[in-house]
Amino acid sequence: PAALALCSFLENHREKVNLQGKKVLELGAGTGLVTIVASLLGASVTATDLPEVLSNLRANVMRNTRGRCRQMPQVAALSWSYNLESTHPSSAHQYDYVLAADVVYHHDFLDELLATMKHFCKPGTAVIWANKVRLESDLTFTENFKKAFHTSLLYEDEDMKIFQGTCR
Amino acid sequence: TLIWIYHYAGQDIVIYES
Repeated sequence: PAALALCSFLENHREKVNLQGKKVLELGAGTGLVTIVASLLGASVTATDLPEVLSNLRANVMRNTRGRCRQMPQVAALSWSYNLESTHPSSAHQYDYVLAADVVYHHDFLDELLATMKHFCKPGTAVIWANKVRLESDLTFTENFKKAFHTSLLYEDEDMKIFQGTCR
Repeated sequence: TLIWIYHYAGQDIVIYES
């Protein structure tokens, strides 16, 4: 559901989030919808998720972007971790946007997710995170997100929220 | 643009109109 909300937001608020020609990383890309829409909006996107979902992700992304995008999206494995510097050194990446939808639910890697968001967020990067916020664990993550980043609420509809975070 | 998404390979199609 948050992926749908984020895609709709990105399509309808291009003056707020202009993806044209921007470098984008998606965390927990899952089925790939956000990556596909961001690519159609002109971004150069790298979609990441766990290795076991990449074949379906790649198939969805290729099927929906081939011949429709200036920059074909890339698909890569990425496990959320505290220690990304060894595998993804900060000197080797600079993203304009880090996108994440439906990544906060009942799982044991919320701290690693936040560490991953922080790792890829540099000055000039905006982390845009869309999620339904309902459970206690969701609220805790939201508080930690606000502590980690300068945070603004881009969109809200009942439980559905889209936050933007930039470097502190 | 119609976007066709498989949730899991070959099952549960979601269609999103961009």
